[in-house]
Formats: sequence, structure tokens, C-alpha cells
Amino acid sequence: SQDLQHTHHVLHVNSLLPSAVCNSSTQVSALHKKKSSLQVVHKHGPCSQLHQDKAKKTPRNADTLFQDQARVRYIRSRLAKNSAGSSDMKETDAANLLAKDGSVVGSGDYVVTVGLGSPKKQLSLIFDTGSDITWTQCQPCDGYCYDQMETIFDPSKSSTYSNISCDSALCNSLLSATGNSLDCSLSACVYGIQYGDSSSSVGLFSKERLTLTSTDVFDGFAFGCGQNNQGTFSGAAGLLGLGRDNLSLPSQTARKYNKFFSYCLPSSPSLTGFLTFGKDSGKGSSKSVKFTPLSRAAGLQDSSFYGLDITGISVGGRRLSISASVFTTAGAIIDSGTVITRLPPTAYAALRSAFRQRMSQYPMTDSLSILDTCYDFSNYKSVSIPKISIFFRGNVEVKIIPVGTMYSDTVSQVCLAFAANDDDGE
Amino acid sequence: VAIFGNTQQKTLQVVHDGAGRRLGFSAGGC
Repeated sequence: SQDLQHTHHVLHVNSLLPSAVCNSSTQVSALHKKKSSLQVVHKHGPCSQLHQDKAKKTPRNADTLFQDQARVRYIRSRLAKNSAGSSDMKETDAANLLAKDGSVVGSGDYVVTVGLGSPKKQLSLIFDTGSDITWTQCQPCDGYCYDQMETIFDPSKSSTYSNISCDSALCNSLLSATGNSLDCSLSACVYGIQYGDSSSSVGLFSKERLTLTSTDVFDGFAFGCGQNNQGTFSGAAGLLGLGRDNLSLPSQTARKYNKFFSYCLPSSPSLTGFLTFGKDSGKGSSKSVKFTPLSRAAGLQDSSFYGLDITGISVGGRRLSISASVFTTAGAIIDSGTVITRLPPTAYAALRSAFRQRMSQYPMTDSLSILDTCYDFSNYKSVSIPKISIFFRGNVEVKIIPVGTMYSDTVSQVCLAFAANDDDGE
Repeated sequence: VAIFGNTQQKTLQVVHDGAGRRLGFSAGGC
């Protein structure tokens, strides 16, 4: 049994299921208490204000995974555009998608609450390391505004709001941040961003006071004041862009935080995590952090995504035999908005094979959308699941916890939470 | 491109050091 504990997670089956009650009080950590920290909650979890709207149903897992595919297509299209200077793929993919509800950024995402304007208006924004522009719905909704939980931001009621002119450098930066050229309305800068599933936000690119915490206030923060917003974005007020482009929040606040931020996503929607800006000045908490360099791979180095170099995968303590070229051909990114990790098919096949072999004592069941390795644990109180680690350049091992290994909301269908891309070249 | 998604990031402290062009991971972040 000692050997088993080295190579497997042994756990109660119910611990894999989400709880219906918010339990954030037990999640108080030193980092979370920091002055520059925001609370991170799952959008559909019981700790989220957005969850209080009973009229909006929590999406089924299958819906979430369908939406997650849309997110992946959006990422692919942006990378393809970046490397080839073509938007053909984006248009093709957008046409193939049925969703028009902001699902690309709204599937399994997390939200944080920030203050905008003077006086400060609290807004719940989707936390997104895979995009750059921060935007919120704005009055007047000349085009369309979807329903959101908080009242919609009204710039006419703020003393610190100002437009950005068309001929400014900020306005000219929109092309790289959004993939779309700027537009002009009475010499005011107009932004437009599309997320690939026909959800979009269009409005005035403006400046406003952004209040992250009581001590961290930024005047002149450039953001999208969206007056025509297509989608639902699950009732969130907009999106917080944490990508690498010059218009992202980390870049705009670089003078104070030096583009340094960290976050932790909770193990369950019933718990809270944190998003902290700036280096942790306290002792201890950051010592165990292992760093891997951002990828220098072509197509990733100059993109606004955070590129990583995966070097290997282990299952049950054994490194899988996967050629290094499988990972280097297309590279990898880390994204807070994609739910399920996508691997090159060759790597996924090796992972799946090793995982199934070590899980052969459990009955398999139907696939769940993109997840093809699912088990029926109905007749078990506890199970043992092989430990999975992902290795990144610099010998950084990331051990995946049980709820990161399996995806489920019922014990009768608990699935390996990894999926394959279409081909190794993606 | 492979994507390291948010299910697998749960409870990790993920550190973005943009100026240092590096990413950090620490187990048991929350």
C-alpha cells in the first residue's frame, strides 16, 4: 500500500464532486490577505455573486466542454493569424460554431471583482490570461447589452472617465491587442473584439480610474467601454485581460507591479482562490515556486499568449515514452480560460493508454463530449487514481491533484480530464 | 498548440513574471 500511495491518489469518490455550498471562510491564506490581492471565484460556483441569479442555470458538463472547444478554436485562430497574417481560419471556425453566448470566454471561467470610475463601481469581470483588452458593458447601450448581475457602468456618472482620441498611440495599439483595426467615431477611438463564436464587444476605447484594491488605484487605465455586446458572458460585467500585449492589465500596471502577478484557482467551485499583483514581499510562500522560461518557439514568442515548453508526462510515477519533438512541433500555452488541457494526439494516446492500464479494475462508461476515458464509480466508496505529472523546461514538475485529473459531476461518469488536439502539428 | 487548462491548474500557485519572461508553479497555493 505504500507503493500505491507513491503512484496513486487514494480518495473518496465524493471528493471528486463539487459542493453546493460556499465554504470560502476556510480558505484564508497569507497570500490572499495581501493588500494587492483579489478574490477569485468560479463563475458558476456558490461563492460567485453571478451564481445567485437562480434564473440562470449552471451549464451541464457537456455544454461546458462544447464551449471549451470553441475557446480552443479561438486560441488556434489567433495563433494562426499571428504566424500567418491571415484570418481565414478564424472565419471558418466562427461559421462552424453554434454558440453565440460568449461561451468562448464564458465556459469554465473564474471571476474577480474590481472597481471602475469615480465614485467606484464594483464590477465582476471574467479573469482571462488568454486575452488582452479589459472591457465592460457601458451605458448607453447603443447596440445591445446582455443581462448582467451588477448594474451596467455609466461613464456619465464618473468624474474620471475620458475618451481616447483616434490618432493616439493607445488607439493604434488596438490591432495587436484585438486582432481588429481601430475605428473612429467623432474622433473618439472605437475598439472591437470578436471571440470566435460570434460573441463580441464593440464600443469606445476609453480611460478610467481602475481600483484593484483600496491601496492599488490606477488613473488613466485604458479599457473598452462596450456599447454593443453580443453574447451573455454568463452575467459577468465583462472581461479582465491578463495577456502579454501592451494593452493588457499587467502591461498597463507594469510601473507598479513590473508585469508580475500570480493566481490560484480553487480545487472546487465552493472555495475561493486569489489573484495577486506584484511580488510577494513576505517570506516563505514563494520559496517553493519553480520557474520555467516563457517559450521562445516561433509563433508563441511574439504572441500575447503565455507560451510554455512541455518536456514530458508521467503517469503513476513512470515517465511516458514520448519523443521530445511531439511537444516542440506546435508548442504549448497556459490559459486560465481553457478548462481541459489539450495535448498533441501522440502524447494524449500515450497518456490515455498508461492511465487506462492502471485503471483497468474499474468499469468504463460512455464518453463525455471531448473526454473519452470515463469510469463508473457508482459501486465504489473510494478509488485509487494514478498520479499524473506534467514536466516543463527547466525540470519543473507540476503534479496534478485528483480534481485536476478527473472531471465529473456525477460518480457514474468520472472522466480523465485531458483531451487531444486534432494533429501533432497544431 | 497544446494548452495547459484551468482544471489542471487547480490549487497551484501560478506565477507570471512578465519582466523575467518566466512562469512559476508551486503546489498547494490555495
